Amino acid sequence: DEPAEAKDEL
Amino acid sequence: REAGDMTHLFSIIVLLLKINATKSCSGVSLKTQELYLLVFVTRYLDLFQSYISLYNSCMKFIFIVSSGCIIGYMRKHKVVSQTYDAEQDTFRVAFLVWPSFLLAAVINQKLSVMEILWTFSIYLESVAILPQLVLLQRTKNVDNLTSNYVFLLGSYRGLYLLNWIYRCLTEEGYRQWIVWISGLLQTAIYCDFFYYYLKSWRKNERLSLPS
Repeated sequence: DEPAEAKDEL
Repeated sequence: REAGDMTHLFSIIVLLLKINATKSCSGVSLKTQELYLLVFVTRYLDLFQSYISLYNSCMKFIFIVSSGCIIGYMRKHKVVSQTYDAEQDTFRVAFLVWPSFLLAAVINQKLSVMEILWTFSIYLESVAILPQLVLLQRTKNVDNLTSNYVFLLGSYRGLYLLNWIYRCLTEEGYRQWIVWISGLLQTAIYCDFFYYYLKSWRKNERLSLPS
């Protein structure tokens, strides 16, 4: 399933 | 965001320079460094799982390795480790780690191990500077590199706040309340430090925090 949110920050 | 990442990177470089050049880690909290390592390790568990960009992967790698290096210096290096103020660095980190973990187990976006650890790292990061700030307050005549380190480390999340406002205005559906509230708390914790840092900077004096 999909991750909770795209973690594109550090 | 780029400015925030760079400030974060510079803070680490400044700290490594200070330790390496002066062969001393006086005024540096090992507890804060260990909390940061825990933050990076739990947040970047996805390093080998989900790829976002070469930039992201490199930065994650640098953050983990550099905080490991700093801890290695402070614990193992035969000259540097003797300059560590262990008697002053007495903050009880369990009071930060366990509440962060429990909060992450209750308030998160998704009930999974990776997600809870990621959320834990966000909560823990927001308070990880506290042992360092307490140590600074106990240290008379904080050296410039140490105060610059804390200033850069504090500025990084502050710059992220601007990035979040910008993204929120320009990207549809961009919301991350857990990160925002934690980032606000993290930056707020530094306010007092920023005030005295800028004051001493303007007067061209060494920083000393009132006890």
